Amino acid sequence: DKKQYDRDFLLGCQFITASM
Amino acid sequence: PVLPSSDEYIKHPLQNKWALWYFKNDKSKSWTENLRLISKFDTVEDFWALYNHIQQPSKLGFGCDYCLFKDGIKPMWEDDRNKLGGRWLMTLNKQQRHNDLDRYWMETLLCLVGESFDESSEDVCGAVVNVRPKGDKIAIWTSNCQNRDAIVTIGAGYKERLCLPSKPLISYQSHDDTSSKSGSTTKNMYSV
Repeated sequence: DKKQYDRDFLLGCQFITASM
Repeated sequence: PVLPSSDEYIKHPLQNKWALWYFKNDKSKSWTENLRLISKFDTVEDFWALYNHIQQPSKLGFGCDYCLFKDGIKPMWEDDRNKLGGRWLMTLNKQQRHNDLDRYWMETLLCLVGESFDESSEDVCGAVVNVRPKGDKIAIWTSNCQNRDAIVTIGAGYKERLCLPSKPLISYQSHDDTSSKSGSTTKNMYSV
């Protein structure tokens, strides 16, 4: 599967700190 | 206790690993000495960790560049994955440094890491922003200037993503034509 991410999803991750 | 779902633990993997390069024009050094690899990433979270940590293009000095390329492709014409290719080039006027440059560059990065051009994203090698006194430039580099369908798909999608008006057109130029030009203009192979 090609890993594609739309703009809104990417922007939503901007200030989320990954848990790992 | 309620445990978070596994989605909250796992970083979101990107289709490609990417390398961010920085070029600073120091005339006492060679072009390649002035080009430095900043970092590589292959997840959404690591992309933002890097993006949030570095200066926006509008804060860079004149003569500086950022280049984001797929891992293994150097941001230069001579690289095997670039030498047959070219670039969609967007030139900005001086006023746009304050109004548009940083936003356009971020959208460009999101197009790349998010693989926004569907199958045509495979033709993308990287993107470059040049900060220059006469006007800044942003370009998306692709691997083969003869791949008309992929190139036009990328150009049209890019223009739509940046919400650019239909005019003026943006143009695609081969690296071969750019590197061998004798005057100030380069032949446009495609326009959208």
